[in-house]
Amino acid sequence: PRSTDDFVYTNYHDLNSIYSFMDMLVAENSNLVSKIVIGQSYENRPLNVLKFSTGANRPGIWIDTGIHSREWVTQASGIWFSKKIVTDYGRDPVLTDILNNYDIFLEIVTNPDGFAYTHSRDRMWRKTRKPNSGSSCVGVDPNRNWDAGFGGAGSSSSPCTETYRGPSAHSEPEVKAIVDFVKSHGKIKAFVSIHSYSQMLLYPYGYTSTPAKDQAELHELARKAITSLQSLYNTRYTYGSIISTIYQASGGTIDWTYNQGIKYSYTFELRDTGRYGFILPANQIVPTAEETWLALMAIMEHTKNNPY
Amino acid sequence: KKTFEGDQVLRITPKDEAQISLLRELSEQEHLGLDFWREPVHESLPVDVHVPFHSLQGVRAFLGYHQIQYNVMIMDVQDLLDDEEREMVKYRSF
Repeated sequence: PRSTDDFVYTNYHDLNSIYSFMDMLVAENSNLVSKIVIGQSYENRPLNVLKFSTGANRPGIWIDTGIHSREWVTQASGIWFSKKIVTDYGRDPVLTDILNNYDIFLEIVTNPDGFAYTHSRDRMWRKTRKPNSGSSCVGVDPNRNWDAGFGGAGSSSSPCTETYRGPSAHSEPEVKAIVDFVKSHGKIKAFVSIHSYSQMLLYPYGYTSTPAKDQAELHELARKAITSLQSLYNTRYTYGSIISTIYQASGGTIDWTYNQGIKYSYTFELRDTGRYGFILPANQIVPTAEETWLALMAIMEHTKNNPY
Repeated sequence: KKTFEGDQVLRITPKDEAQISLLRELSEQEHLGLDFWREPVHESLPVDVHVPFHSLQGVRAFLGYHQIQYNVMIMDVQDLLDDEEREMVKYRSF
C-alpha cells in the first residue's frame, strides 16, 4: 500500500507488513507519531513501540497487543487503533484532550518471534521462542513471566506447557524490555494488555484473592468500559478481577504493573463469541477493533479526568 | 509447517465441580496433545479444547462415558486455517 489510507485493515498481515505499516504511519504523521525500539526479542527482532505525543514530559498510557502470538485479532486491532488515533486527533474532542495531556504508547507486536512463527511454522503458537535449557520444548508464556506472584499457583514449571513461567521473573527479553521501559519512563498512568479470546475485561489480581486497594474504582470503570463496548454491536463482556472472573494466574502482566503503582491496569480478552476461538475470521477484525476502541477511550478518558 | 488436518475444537459444558476435576485430569494426559483454549475453571465458564485427530476418539469416549456435555466448535481446524491463508494470499495478490 502506498499510504496507510489504503492499507487493508480488514485482513491479517505478516510481521514485515506490520513493520512497514508502522514506518508509513510515522512518516505520514511525524509531528504526532514516532517509533521507539524498547529492546530486542530473543531472535533479535526489534520491539517496536509507537509513541503518540503532542508535548514533552507528559504522563503516559500504555497499550500492548499480541503478547500471545496466536491471538491474531489483537495485533490486527492494534494496527487499527494506531490509524484511529492519528485520524481522530484534532477531530474527536475527547481523544484530542487526552493526547494534549498524555502520551499514548502502543506496542502492536509484543511477541514478534512467536508471531513470525505463527506465520511460518505453527499458527497455534502462543509463547515466546527462546529454547529452554534441559528441555526439548521451546518458549515461555510471556504472561506468566512477570515479577508478581511469580512461580505461584496458576503457572507451570514445565517448559512443555502453554503456561510455562520461565526460569525466573523477567527472563524473557520481550517482558524485560517493557519492565525497563515502564521503570525508566516512571509516569505511566494506565496500562492495558490486550489478549483474545473470551470477551472479558479484567483487572488485578490474578495471583492472589486479596482485592486490589482500588478494586471499587477499577470495577466501576470496567463496567462503564464494557457498556460502551457493548453499545456498538451488542458484544457482551464479563468483567472483574482475574482470579475471580477466570482463574488463578501468577506472574501476570497487569499484576506487575499495578504493583508498580499504575492504578488503571487492565487486560482485555477480545472476541470470539464461541465459534472460532483464536481463528477469528478477518471480516471480524474491524468490528472487534471498533468496539474495543470505545472501551479503551472510556479507560483513557477516566485516566485523564482522574490524575494521580 | 505444522498442520491440523482432522483436528477439532470441542466446546465442553461441565455441569459441576466433579466434571471440572475430570477435565483437569484429562488436561494432564500429555500424550493426548490437548491444547486447552479455555481452561476448565468452574461450571459457569465453557471449556474449549483443541483435540488432535489421533486423540479424538479417546477424548470423545471419555466425555461420553462421564456424560460430560460438549459440542464441536470447529469441525476441522486446518480447514479454518486454510480459509484464513486464502484470505491473506488473496489480499497480497490484490
